[in-house]
Amino acid sequence: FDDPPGLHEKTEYLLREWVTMYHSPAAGRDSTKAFTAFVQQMHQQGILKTDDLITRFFRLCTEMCVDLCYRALSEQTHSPTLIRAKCFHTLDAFVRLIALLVKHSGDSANTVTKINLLHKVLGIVAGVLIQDHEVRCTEFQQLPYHRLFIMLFIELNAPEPILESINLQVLLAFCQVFHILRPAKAPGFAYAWLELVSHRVFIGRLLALTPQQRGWGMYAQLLMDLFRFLSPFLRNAELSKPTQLIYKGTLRVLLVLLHDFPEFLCDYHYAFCDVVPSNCIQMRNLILSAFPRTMRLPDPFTPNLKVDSLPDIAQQPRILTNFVSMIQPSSFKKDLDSYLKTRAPINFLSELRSNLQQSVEPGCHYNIPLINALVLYVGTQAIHFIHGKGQSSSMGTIAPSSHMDIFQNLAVNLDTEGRYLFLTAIANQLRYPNSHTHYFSCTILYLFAQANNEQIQEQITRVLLERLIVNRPHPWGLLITFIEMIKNPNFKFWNHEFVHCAPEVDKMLESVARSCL
Amino acid sequence: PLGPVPLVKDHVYQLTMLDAAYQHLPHPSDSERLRHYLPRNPCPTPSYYYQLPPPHADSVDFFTRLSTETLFFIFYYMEGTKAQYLAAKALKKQSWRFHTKYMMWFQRHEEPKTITEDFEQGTYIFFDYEKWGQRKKEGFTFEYRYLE
Amino acid sequence: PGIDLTTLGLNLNSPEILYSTFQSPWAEAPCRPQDIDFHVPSEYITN
Repeated sequence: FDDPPGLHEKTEYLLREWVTMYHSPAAGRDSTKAFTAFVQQMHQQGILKTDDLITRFFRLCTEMCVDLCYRALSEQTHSPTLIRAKCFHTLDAFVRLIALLVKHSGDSANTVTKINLLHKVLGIVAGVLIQDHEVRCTEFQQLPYHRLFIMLFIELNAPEPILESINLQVLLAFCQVFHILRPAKAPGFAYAWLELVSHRVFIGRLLALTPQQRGWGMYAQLLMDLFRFLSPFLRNAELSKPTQLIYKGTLRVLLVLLHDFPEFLCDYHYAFCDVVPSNCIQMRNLILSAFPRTMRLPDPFTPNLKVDSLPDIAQQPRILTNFVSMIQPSSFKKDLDSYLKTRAPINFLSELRSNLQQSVEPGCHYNIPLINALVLYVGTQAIHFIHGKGQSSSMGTIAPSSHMDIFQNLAVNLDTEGRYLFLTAIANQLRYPNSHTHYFSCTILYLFAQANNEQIQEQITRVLLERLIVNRPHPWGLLITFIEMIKNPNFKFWNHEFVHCAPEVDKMLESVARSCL
Repeated sequence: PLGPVPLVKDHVYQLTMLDAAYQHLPHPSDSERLRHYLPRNPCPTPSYYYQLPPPHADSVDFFTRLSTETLFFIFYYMEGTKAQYLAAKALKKQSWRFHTKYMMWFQRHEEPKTITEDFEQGTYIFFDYEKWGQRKKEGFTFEYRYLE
Repeated sequence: PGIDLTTLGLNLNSPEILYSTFQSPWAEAPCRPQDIDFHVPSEYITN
């Protein structure tokens, strides 16, 4: 609003001028000669006089670039290659101008002015995008914004000393703007957003090159944004083509992470599984299958595999999510801690189910993040308690205990939906050899063995089986748990009626058993 | 046992916008610099053709086995890409040298007769990418210091 | 049953890292060398 009179014309003239200078052979290496001359013109036009004018200048330039793209995109006669060449002719020049202004604003030691200017420009582009997204609705086009963001990111990650010194703040600035433009906020930009977030330079910078893994938390946040957006659409199994494409794209990105950065998936598996819908079995398996590259996993089908004696089995895995803070309200947490210590208040167990329920909406009666946090918290407390006695997790050491009271109470008192979520929370801990995998594997087998009715045993079998019958990968902890359950005669697995409830189930279990044994 | 969950209004809007965005997906070349000389123009080839580059196609060894003309083609027409970088490395392995002052590639044609501080006597061939062929550079003193 | 993840165009058994040639979430194949922008010496930009 209230652009000073003549500013629009001035800006249009300057932008046109810059594009010409940028493309002229005399621009010099990285357009530095052209830039020196152009900054003079900006001064003469008074653009650099105040912060407000600079802000208006960038907004007007962004809007002009966007309008140019919409005009080019509307020319049906042109091929996509020609349209893109037209759009990028101006966009790439504008990007170079921004990059040069960021690099050369303030003196070379003053990184604050550079980063402030970058935040300003990214915020302006995001603002123009969101307004455009709201105004044009389904006519919105991602092209100009995608190009601006990715080319600016690549320019500001060039191997130059001045840029290396501000690289972490540059990464943070881009992560912040991509979080602002997350798919739930700008769904029309979702495909371009995933393209940006999974770009090889972006992943390389955030997950590989930034020291001390300081980009991992930012990247995890962006993946959470993606899972939260996909969740309601994946929750209902039939996917529309657009959803199927972005789902498949997500799987590709996760495969790259599983292959190149498995430790990243290990560290954030809990947060990711908190938002990935529980019926998204293969994607969740993919996340849970990650294990540290330094670790050698014993073949789960090894006959008489002694899990207890594996060197890593007692190692506590790193979980970079503050899951304890998810146990709300604090009064519930206080009662929980008290019960774990003293088995009082006695009504804690009888009220447990109502504490976990959240609504009467069909299909989401329960507070899933709370169930996940409760299960992991009680489990880690139990492991701590067992290790405190110099023991390790086993069928003999995990019970009797106040921790197992809670798990058994949940297994018996929850309805089918609640128990499915409870067992899913346990199964989400069956990963590579570590103390959590070990404890929760014993726990789910213990619940199977101690179940006072067959329905519980059937549901435990279902929860494990639904994760095994999908395409690979399958987490190591899941395999060894299921193998133990069908192999160990103490569980009398094959005696249960539900094992033979249908010929195809019988056949499938037989084939799984054969591959296991 | 969770069953489907009906989409709330917000999610319906998001799905509508996603469907619209699906009509104009970003293209991988949108994340790459403009290729003035060799823009991507994917043409569908019969499925029995190789659909993927051979393994290690992005290694110097692979490029070293390409013909000199191919390397020069890659060097001059795929500028600013990893292919150009690999082609340059392969050309050096084929004993070509890039003269930064004259922006040309040279290959010693015969061992130089004398080497003094700042230039080498000898006859040189260079690759003339205008005529796309190798040519001998007559009476040329090789300014050693510009050798890249 | 999910998807056979080996059919998504990623060489999952590759000893090299995948991300540096990751072309796009929708691409069925990795980048080729000519698709990857590279910081070559500026003298190479001869055009």
